[in-house]
Amino acid sequence: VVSGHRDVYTNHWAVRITGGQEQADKIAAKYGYMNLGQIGSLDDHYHFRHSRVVRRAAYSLKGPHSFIHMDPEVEWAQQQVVKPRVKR
Amino acid sequence: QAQSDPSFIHFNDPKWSNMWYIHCNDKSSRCRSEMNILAAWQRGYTGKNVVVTILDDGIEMNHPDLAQNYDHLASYDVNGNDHDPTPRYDSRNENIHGTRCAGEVAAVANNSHCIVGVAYNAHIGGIRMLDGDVTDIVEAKSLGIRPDYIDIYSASWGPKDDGKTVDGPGPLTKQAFEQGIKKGRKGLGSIFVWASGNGGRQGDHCSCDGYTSNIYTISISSTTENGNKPWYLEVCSSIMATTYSSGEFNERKIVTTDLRQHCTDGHTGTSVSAPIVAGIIALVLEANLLLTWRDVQHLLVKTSRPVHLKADDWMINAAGHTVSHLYGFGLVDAEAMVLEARKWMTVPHQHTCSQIPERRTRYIHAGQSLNSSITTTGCSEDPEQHVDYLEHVVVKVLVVHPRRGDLEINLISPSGTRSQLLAKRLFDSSNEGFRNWEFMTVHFWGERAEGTWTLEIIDSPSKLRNAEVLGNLKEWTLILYGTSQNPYQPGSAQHSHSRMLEIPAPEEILDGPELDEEDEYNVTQTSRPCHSECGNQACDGPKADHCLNCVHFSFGSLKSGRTCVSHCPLGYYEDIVSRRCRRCYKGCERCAARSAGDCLSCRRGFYLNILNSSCTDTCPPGYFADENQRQCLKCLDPCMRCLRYADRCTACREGYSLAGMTCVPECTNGTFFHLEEMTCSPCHSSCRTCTGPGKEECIQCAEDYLQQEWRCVQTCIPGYYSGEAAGVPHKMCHRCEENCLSCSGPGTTCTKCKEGYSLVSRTCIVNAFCNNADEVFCEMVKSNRLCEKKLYRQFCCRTCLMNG
Repeated sequence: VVSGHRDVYTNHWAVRITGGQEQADKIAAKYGYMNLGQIGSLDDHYHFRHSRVVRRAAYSLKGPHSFIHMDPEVEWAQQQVVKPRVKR
Repeated sequence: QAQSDPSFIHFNDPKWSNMWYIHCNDKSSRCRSEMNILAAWQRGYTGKNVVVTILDDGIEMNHPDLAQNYDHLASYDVNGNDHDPTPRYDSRNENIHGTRCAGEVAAVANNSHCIVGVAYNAHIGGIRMLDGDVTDIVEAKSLGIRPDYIDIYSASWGPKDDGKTVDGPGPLTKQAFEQGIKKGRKGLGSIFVWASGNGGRQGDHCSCDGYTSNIYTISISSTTENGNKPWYLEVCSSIMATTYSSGEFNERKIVTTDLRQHCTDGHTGTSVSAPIVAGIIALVLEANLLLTWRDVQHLLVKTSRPVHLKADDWMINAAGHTVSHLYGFGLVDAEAMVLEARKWMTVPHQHTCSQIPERRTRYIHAGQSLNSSITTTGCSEDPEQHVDYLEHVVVKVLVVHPRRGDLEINLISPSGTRSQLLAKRLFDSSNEGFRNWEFMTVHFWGERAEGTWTLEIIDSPSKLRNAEVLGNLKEWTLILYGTSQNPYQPGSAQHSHSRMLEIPAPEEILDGPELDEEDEYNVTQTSRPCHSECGNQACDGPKADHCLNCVHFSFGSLKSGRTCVSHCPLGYYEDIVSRRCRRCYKGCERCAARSAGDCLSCRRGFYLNILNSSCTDTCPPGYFADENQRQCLKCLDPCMRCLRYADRCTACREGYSLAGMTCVPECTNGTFFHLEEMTCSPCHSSCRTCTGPGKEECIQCAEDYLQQEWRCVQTCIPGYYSGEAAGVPHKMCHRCEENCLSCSGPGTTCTKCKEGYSLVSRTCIVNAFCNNADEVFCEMVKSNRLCEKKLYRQFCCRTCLMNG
């Protein structure tokens, strides 16, 4: 629990995969993710979602989808957590 | 006429007369309107062709005061993943924020609706991204929407302002900021404007907000009509400037557009300050569309003024700028900015100089203060990093401490200016400390970088604490941003078109002139002494470029001006025979002669290939480009290819395979690579391949085993059936349908139900819905084949429908 705030894990991932969209699609399919496309103008960064992972969890749940973190084609992967943001 | 007659501009918008922050003509009241927006309009600047977008909860594009300026190309719905950023309407009116901010920027003028925007002819869009789960991806996507079309992104939100949160942009969002700065606006850099924070009452400090303390965002605070500190205002050292906003109950408020096509003066908070400055920057970009993101920040520093803003911490830094932790360099001045912008010369390239004091842990004792100093030359030894004139200064700290809110952190510059990076925060009792947190200050803007910098950490316990538990400063890094030349000096390199009189700084020389054949100077003898670098043939003046010949080396050409030097600058080598500086080969920074294979070191962006002493922008296979040494260094075996570091592999030699960026021996099936032991160790017997020895670390299952979630079993547990699995050679245990204990496959194939459920047509029905009126009676009904009758079926549901 960080300063009163507990992370909420989503079923969205950010990944960095070189080799283009097809390569990203291949990796996504391999672990059961859906590739929602490049993240804005960040080259090689893709937005994945896993339909078999709960949408909001207090912990980062392990399972076959976790193997993506070890795939050598995946340079970096980050499960998305909900960031509390307030309007000013 | 426009200048002299302030009433020259009058709009029919109903709230025009309430907009004291733009104009105040009634001489009776003591009103002051020092942002000089009207004066900028009177000079013809209204934001034409400039594109602004609001990152928030959406924009009501059909609002009568927005519709005419609304730009769908500057809009997107990240929450809904479509092109319509219309806010979600709900009974609590939660999503009013974006529409209110949008109106401050570009509400249409003279349309008999509500208000007039600061840049009432600008294009305005909205990016709906707060109305849902806000993640790093959501923020990064929002900041990267059409960076070549949108000029200014305005945001009035951030981490909680509760006085105990330390939070900021995630890795993707940081990259999105950098991407926008590097590539946005066709390389001029996107402009990011941020509202500094509403945590004043909670004693919050906006240095704990990573968005406002990011060097790429312009952090804006608020003041009231009379120049008072609004109750909600947070302080910090990264605030660049301030605007009027709503404040105390007895002072006038800001009027804004509102959701459902309304208009309101009910808004309070620092939110409006960001869009107001975004609107003013739109006026400035109209005056000079070629301003870079740093030019805009320089203009704010140069033109903002303290005027009647009340603060007890106004100070004048060594560059003569007046600055405060509350208001930055003061109230923005739209007219002064557009006037400066018209004649602005882009500032020189940004340089970055990082310095880390010697690494040693320094304990922080309760009730005492710790000082840690570092003396820097401003990286003058490296022309590409040399910072002489400061812009932003960042201090990255790694501090462990039992109660973070007890800390105050100050930074003192070589000129003696003191900037408070962090004040105590009463509500912050976290024992997390600061982990590589970056504090930023703009208070040293324009000062010289060279000299001793002192970081001061004061620990004053606000509550009883265990005195034995000490905090400690594990590490800190000083990061100086700025330029190697005076950005405002007309004589500095990028301004002057006259001949180079002094020896220009090395980085200008690397692309310097080719040598020309030497011409004899036709000069008259002078009686005054020549420059020390002149040879025995006298000179035509006192300087090194007046010599007739040189003691050491001559450099330059007739066109660009030739001079005598003791040593040749970077990019040139000393030709002893002709005693001239001759240019090295492209990419070389130092060389022994002029051919490609004579390089001794390389320029930034090139790397010395030690195999042939040449400078290349890419290294041969098996080598990686080391940024610090600017050399191609060998990858560490068994890396075949590596990236940035010798052991960050991207390809391995025979017999090894990549795990992440590490080459691990290819272990045969049934074994895995044990990182600690660096050997192949056996998997669990149920695994065919695995990531470790445990039965829960299988990747693929052994022969005759089934994958049950992330284990391999010989038979599926109750409630599961075995079936094929896509993409893996073994079978998997798939879950039967709800409340079924055993089944033969997917769908209604149940053969046994959970307690409390009955099996009906191979599916499980909860007993409460299917019971018997009387067991004996129903047995009789069944034996007399009366179940076909609907009436009997209802009385004897379980007996008649069960097919067990």
